[in-house]
Amino acid sequence: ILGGKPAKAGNFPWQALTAIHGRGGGALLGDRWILTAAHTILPKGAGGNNVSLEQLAEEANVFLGHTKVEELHKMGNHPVRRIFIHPDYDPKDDYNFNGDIALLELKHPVTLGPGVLPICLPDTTNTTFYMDGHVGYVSGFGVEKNFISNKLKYVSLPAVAREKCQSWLDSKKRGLPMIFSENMFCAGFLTVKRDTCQGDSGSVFTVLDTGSGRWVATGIVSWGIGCAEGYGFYTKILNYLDWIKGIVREE
Amino acid sequence: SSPVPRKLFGEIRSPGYPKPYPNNNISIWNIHVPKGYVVKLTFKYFDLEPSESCFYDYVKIKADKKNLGRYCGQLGSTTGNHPGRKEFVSKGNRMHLAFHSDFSNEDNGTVIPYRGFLAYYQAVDLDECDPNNAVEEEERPQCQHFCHNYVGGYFCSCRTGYQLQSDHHSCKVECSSELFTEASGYLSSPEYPQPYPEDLRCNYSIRLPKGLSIILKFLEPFEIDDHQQVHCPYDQLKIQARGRQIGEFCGTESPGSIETNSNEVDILFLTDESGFSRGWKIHYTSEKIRCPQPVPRDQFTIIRDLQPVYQFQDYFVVSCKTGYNLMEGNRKLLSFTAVCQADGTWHQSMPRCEIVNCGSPTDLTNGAFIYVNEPANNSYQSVITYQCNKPYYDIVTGTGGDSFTCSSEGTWVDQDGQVRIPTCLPVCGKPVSPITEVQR
Repeated sequence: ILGGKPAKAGNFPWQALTAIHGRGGGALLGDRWILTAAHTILPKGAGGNNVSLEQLAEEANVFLGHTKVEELHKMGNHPVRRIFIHPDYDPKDDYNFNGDIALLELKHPVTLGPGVLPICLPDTTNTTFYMDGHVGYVSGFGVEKNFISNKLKYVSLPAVAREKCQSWLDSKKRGLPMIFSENMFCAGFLTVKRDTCQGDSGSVFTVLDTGSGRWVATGIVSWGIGCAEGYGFYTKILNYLDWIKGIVREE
Repeated sequence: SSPVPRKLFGEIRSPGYPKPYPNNNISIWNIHVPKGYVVKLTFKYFDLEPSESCFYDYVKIKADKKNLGRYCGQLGSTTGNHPGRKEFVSKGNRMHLAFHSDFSNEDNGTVIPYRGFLAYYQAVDLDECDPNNAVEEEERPQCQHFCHNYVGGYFCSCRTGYQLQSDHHSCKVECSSELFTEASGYLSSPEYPQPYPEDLRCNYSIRLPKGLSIILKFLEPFEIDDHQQVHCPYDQLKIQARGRQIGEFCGTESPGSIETNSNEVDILFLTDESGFSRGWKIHYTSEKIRCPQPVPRDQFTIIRDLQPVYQFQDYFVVSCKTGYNLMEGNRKLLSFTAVCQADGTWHQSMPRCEIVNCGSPTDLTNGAFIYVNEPANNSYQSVITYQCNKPYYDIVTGTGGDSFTCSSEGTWVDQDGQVRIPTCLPVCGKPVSPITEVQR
């Protein structure tokens, strides 16, 4: 998290710290599901690594319940029973993060409390959260000023209109042919140094639904070109509600 | 003289009958019927020479050493003694008939052919029991107690408590093993209400089927030799039921009515060598033995159709009020019936009713329950309410709500009668400490 603030205990009780292929983030759904980015489980450009999802589940580490990494580790790992990767996600396509969404089913339900609470999912009809300028908050244990953070940080970022996101992408001279699909949205600033960064992947972009008074996850930290050099790109959760509910209800 | 064969009937004819009888004839007939009968003789036809006092020709009839008459003449004759339709009956089983004809049957020089007689006799049963029929004092039937006549004979019997002796006439007290098996009856001391004999060892046994109880009711008078200071030293009336003595009586005060609660009763009457008391008499009856009136052990027990009296083979059914279980020890019963046995006891003892216990309510994951009413227990009609650990969980209930009551079936049920408990679901998006932006 660049340009953010330290989170206090209980600010983002849904925040999960993952350690699957390096540091990542996630969000608690209900009392036994972790919503995260698919690329934290199957990184792009990993080559011919043919580890099965069962083995990845066995080896995955998930931590919940604190804002300090050291304390999180002390509180213990939450074992993973199964991993669900969205079928649209292609780990071999380096430039297309479409379907960058995954669910981890914990072996044991967690007991909720002040430090561990789930995030809500958006209403299927509510698209206002993605409108240009709608502010949301992202938390994470990712990199800040080239150092990986040992404490949870958060930053507020506005959602950005799709055309602005695409326009900015097109203007990038690096030549990375990144795909901006309809299943994504971007948020952040072009010049203000506030952004998410490596290590924040999988954490959720949340907004406060003033109608219900609840915090709602609208996006998942997915990709960007550098950090704080422009907009960040997020998986649009609204488009994956059916997939999420289908897995959670069946399991 | 010819003996008449011992037949039950026959006829006797004058010599030559129906031809005129000869002169100078004496004929004798001894009619002898079997013992137990008497002879009854009638003349079918009688035609003898009439004479004054039957001096000339006659028929003389004798029986039981008595003359029954001397007869002669013709029907309608003024002299003589015609027997007509008269029946001659002996007292014994013999009758003697004698016919006598003189030297002629002339009347004024005319020979009249008198034909003689034709008589019929039959044996008629002698009622030996009628004292009027006794031939002689010593031959009178001497049944000491009862005489029973039958055709051709008789026999004697004795009163209760007496035994016919070998002479078949005399009766001696015999009461050592009197047995009564009828549902009711009478028994008394010998000779009652006359003074009872001495040296008695009487034993009267009443034996009825199991399940019946014998009731003894003493009638008046009641009189057994006694002593002012010593209890029953001379004569004793002992009553035993099932081998156990329930009383020893003497004196003049009647024991009244005794319920023995037994189907087997023995009454022993022992007398010494003297005394002049009138004895006793008992009317015994029986009824089905009774069982104790069933009494509930607690206020929750219901005895269906309670009867005022329970007797052998009666039964009662027990149930409990709603919310209570029938218990026998630690065992729950689905039903209970007790039957009154032949010995006057119930075949099962009364159960008790214990309040239904639903056990501890199911624990609610991420929640808890509280008892709503007092006392806080798991008994019938106790109420609990489930709650979730707020603010992290919210309760989701069925249509029956979050309150559960301990039902009469022993389960916790909601207001719709369902047993499924609520669920605690996570509350999303409500951090305890949400971020608060201050500076603007």
